[in-house]
Amino acid sequence: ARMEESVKKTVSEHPVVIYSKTWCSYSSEVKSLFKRIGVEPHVIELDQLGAQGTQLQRVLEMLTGQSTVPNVFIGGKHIGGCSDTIKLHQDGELKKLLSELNIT
Amino acid sequence: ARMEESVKKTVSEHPVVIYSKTWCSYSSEVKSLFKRIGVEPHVIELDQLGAQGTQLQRVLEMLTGQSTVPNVFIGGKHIGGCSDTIKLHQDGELKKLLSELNIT
Ligand SMILES: N[C@@H](CCC(=O)N[C@@H](CS)C(=O)NCC(=O)O)C(=O)O
Ligand SMILES: N[C@@H](CCC(=O)N[C@@H](CS)C(=O)NCC(=O)O)C(=O)O
Ligand code: FES
Repeated sequence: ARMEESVKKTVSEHPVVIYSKTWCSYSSEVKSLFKRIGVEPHVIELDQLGAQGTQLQRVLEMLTGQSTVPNVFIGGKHIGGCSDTIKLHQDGELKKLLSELNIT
Repeated sequence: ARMEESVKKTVSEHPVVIYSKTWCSYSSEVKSLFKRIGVEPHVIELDQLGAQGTQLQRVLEMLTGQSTVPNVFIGGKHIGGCSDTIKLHQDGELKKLLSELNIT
């Protein structure tokens, strides 16, 4: 419950949040995508948080239905993973979403 | 030394060898690429081998200079990772290489 609250707080406080793992290329791809379009994401590296990271990943699955990384939130809303985010960008929807939220 | 020999044996006995991790999307991508072109790769899932897997990954780094997964061998020759293999395929070089070795 406390972790759940902490996730909700994090995604409401930062326009773009990525739950990631440092060794994961899909996570790297999505991090650099945002940087390429001029947005600085708030990144949480789950593998650097030990047991807490494992718990956090479980809480995210509970909240979003997604058990994998990267797990992306924009404007507090769950977006999905790497493929979802890239597809959104290819459809022109990502920039649209970010500008509607005055993120970029 | 024994693990080094085991790697050399494995890559000489199987036309396509992929050192992989079960949770890794880059590893999944390269495994499915080969299946798509009709080649059954010999896959070693490093994360399923416990401490041996960690050692194996170190030995591969020693042998190939590559510390990451997926680590791909064709005809006993070190090819590279996911991006390298995909690029080879996009250049038409992958199928060429496989047919030269009578793999497909
Ligand atoms: N299609 C998904 C794939 C997500 C996925 O399979 N992620 C892997 C890492 S690449 C994962 O979370 N594996 C389990 C883990 O690391 O706990 C995406 O584009 O994000
Ligand atoms: N560009 C390389 C990236 C390889 C890479 O960074 N692999 C990651 C997993 S996606 C890795 O091995 N991380 C360290 C580890 O898992 O031990 C490729 O295309 O294969
Ligand atoms: S761990 Fe390899 S792509 Fe995520």
